[in-house]
Amino acid sequence: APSVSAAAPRTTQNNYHLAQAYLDKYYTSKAGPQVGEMGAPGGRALIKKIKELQAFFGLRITGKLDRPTMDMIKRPRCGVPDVAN
Amino acid sequence: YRLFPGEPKWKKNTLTYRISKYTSSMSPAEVDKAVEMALQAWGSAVPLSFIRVNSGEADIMISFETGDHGDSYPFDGPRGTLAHAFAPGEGLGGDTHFDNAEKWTMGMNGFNLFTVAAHEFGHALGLAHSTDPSALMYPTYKYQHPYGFHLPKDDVKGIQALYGPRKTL
Repeated sequence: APSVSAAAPRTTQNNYHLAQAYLDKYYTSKAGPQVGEMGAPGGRALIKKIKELQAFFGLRITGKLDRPTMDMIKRPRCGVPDVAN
Repeated sequence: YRLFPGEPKWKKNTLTYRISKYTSSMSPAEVDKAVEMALQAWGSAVPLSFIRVNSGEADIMISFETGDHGDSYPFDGPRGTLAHAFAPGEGLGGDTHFDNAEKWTMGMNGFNLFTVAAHEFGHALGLAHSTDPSALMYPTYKYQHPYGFHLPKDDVKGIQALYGPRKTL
């Protein structure tokens, strides 16, 4: 049982980094927010981008990296950003 | 549908394209066919025609690239990002790159090149991503059968907003 619990946090961390990279790539315009605005992980800017992604894909807008959002992030896709760039 | 900021479009009705680098997972003839069918999908809806050239610069330069290939948008290996294209314009404008780390195919045992090429050429002609899940310009991969393919309504509206409808005789 302990090994299971050890695996869960790692998966969450992997998902977090995957989501961060995805949002940086597809939901940041090149003119881009100032680094300060990005703030600490899980900051307001990140939640705002998660909501933008959920709105774009018609998902329930929770601002959280829930299962439907992570499933969408893991789908193969086009490399052009979804927000104006 | 969505257009790019400033609504860039080609100011001419005949565009040239050139496939400058191929992939090892399909024969050159298959790549040529998939690209031709993908361009024709858009050409059937608007008064645009596409001429293939085999040397020099073309409006739409097409190539299979790996990792960092010099345009500030590095590819990421298998899955993830499959391809990208640039909005109409000089230089890189219209150019379309496919991630050579993917397994490309004419069928369904990999990523169907027609499907991805048709989507990317939408960008090369001026369309951004659509929020309509049934649209070809929806950002995530969804297999489209190349033969008998018709552009979904959302994509027809988008491309005709830029170039007007193709006049039927």
